[in-house]
Amino acid sequence: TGSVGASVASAEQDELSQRLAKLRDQI
Amino acid sequence: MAVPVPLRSIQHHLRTAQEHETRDPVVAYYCRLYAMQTGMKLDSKTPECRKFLVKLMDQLEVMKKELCDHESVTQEIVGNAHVENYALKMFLYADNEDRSGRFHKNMIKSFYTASLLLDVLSVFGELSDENIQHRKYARWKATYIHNCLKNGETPQ
Repeated sequence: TGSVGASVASAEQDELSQRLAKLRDQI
Repeated sequence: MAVPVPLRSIQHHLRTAQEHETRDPVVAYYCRLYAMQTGMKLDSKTPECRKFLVKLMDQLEVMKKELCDHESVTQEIVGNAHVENYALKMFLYADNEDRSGRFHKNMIKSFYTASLLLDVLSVFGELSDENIQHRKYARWKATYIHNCLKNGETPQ
């Protein structure tokens, strides 16, 4: 459960970073 | 949404964004962008902070679409100049009031808002030495004059 939870949180953080980069036209 | 405790240091920047929603939407946009960027560094792991940051990102994406015809938003180099000029205008207004011996809430607020907008400039890269000095001075002046007025003293 711990590793699945951490994996989901990490994926969500990556999504947030991607959205920020897209917002700033960095990708 | 209430700002989660781990993200409290961006609260005033978000308030500045709200205050500029209609007055200057470009400033509002970059205040939120700064809050987003800083918030992600502070805490994007705990569920409460993540939920808050996701909503903030939703807001930023909507703003960017609405402001798509503003060069200051589509080109960050133009945005940088816009925010810097605005911060300097606020600073100079407050500074002029200070030097003229006119101490009041508006000029305290202008000093403080100028310091927050100088924080926001870090979204574009490292602050210049001049802006670092202006920020420190403006923040100190806002606190100093506020405390003087609270204690019934005349600021120097």
